[in-house]
Amino acid sequence: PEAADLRALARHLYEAYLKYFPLTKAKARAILSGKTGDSAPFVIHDMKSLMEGEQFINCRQMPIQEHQQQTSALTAAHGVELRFFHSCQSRSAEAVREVTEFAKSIPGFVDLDLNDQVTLLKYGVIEVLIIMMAPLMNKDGTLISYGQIFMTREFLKSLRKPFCQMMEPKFEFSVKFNTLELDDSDMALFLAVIILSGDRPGLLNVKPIEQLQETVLHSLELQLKLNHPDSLQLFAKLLQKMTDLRQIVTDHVHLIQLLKKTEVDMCLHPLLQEIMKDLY
Amino acid sequence: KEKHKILHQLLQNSTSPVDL
Repeated sequence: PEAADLRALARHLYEAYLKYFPLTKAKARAILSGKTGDSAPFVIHDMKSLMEGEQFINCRQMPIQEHQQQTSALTAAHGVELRFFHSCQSRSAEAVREVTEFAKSIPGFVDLDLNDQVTLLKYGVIEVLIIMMAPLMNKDGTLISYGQIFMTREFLKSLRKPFCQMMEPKFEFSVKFNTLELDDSDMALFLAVIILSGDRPGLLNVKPIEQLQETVLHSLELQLKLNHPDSLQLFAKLLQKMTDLRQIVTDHVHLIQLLKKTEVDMCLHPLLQEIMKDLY
Repeated sequence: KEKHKILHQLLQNSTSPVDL
């Protein structure tokens, strides 16, 4: 019966994952390997294709008029990077909302102290977003804009400093992470484990969080044994990734803080500002 | 609470998403 409960938890989290995250790993890998028939993504590989591809970016989040106003406000010198960065922020804010809904679906999460729920999200959400980027990436580039666009790694590296430094660490991490070959049902459990980290600074009541995490960890361990019977030590390897992840988030937040100081025209999305303030 | 106003809203608002 205990194993049955752990399997039910895995199924529940997988269903929530499918419900709240629009681009699954299965779909992303199909797009990346050209198995989606005639709907190949638009490729951004230089400034010209970026301009052409911009109509795809943000089309879901922003009313056209507002987008045009913001676009025209940012057409000064160096505007391209800032404009693209702005689009990334809108998508990230939307993704934070998706992760929040997923977190709320973890059994027991909404019964935690509300301040602790906030702390878990504040510290966990960027880690979750970086893990969720991995399925969208390969060594040559990344899918963006819900899989409608493929942006090359070389193009991202060609942007001016410090924008060119933002994605390279995520590519390095993702290429290694993808060798673990997790599927969407494994990912759902791993994301829940990350969210339920009992060592986040400022938590008021650690014990119930650790208890919830322990159950999800057991479910993840069983899931990996059943789903990847030939992959030795996969559970241990996956848990080790959590250490690398914290370093990537720390570096990412420092880079954003640097941008805030150096880029006169940069405005940070209020939700992202809230998350990053006093984070690391 | 004020420091994390939007996160609070996202957590408590179960149906309509906060205007992002």
